[in-house]
Amino acid sequence: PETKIIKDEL
Amino acid sequence: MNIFRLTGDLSHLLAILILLWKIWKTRSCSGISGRSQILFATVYTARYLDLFTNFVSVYNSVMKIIFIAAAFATLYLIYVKFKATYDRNHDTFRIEFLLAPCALLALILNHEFTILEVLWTFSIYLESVAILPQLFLVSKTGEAETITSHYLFALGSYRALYLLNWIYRYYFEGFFDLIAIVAGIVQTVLYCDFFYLYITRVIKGRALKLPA
Repeated sequence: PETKIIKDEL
Repeated sequence: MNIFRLTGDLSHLLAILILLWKIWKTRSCSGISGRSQILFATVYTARYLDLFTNFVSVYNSVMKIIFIAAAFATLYLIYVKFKATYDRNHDTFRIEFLLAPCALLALILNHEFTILEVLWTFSIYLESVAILPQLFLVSKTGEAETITSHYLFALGSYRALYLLNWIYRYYFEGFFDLIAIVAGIVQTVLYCDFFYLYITRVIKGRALKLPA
């Protein structure tokens, strides 16, 4: 599985 | 955080405040597509549900609250307070033709099949086309008030700046989100002809009139 992308953008 | 994302967020905030200010000051939402604002409110609601589950930063949380509050305040101004000035006859873009495909695509093309992730993906796809009813309205009326063109310029610039932010983050942080990038490119491309008209006309002090 892809690395979890952290949602730090608006 | 980088300068592109910061100016992008501020440009986005500016756009939302310009719109609120225009409607409040002129006490009219003529030339504004209520349907686009419905789509934006849907985008922010679907995207910022994680507001309470995962805290990123004070800045992130404050901006999310402002965007959601401003989106619903705009809907209130358009559909309740100044609904007499709402241009119902020209604001006719069928938004169900945007909502359904975005929802379907979000269910098929996403990073992870969880509620929050699918809703986030839906909000990304929807945001890329949310401005279409507004651009459709401007093309139907053939013109836009100068303040409305400033709103559109700030709103279109925000995602263009985000594209630069993603280039920056790719090279310096190895950050890469194909879904956000592709949707961001589509979103920015939709503004291109408007950007051209804005640069060639509004900047020179002439009204934004689409060539008949």
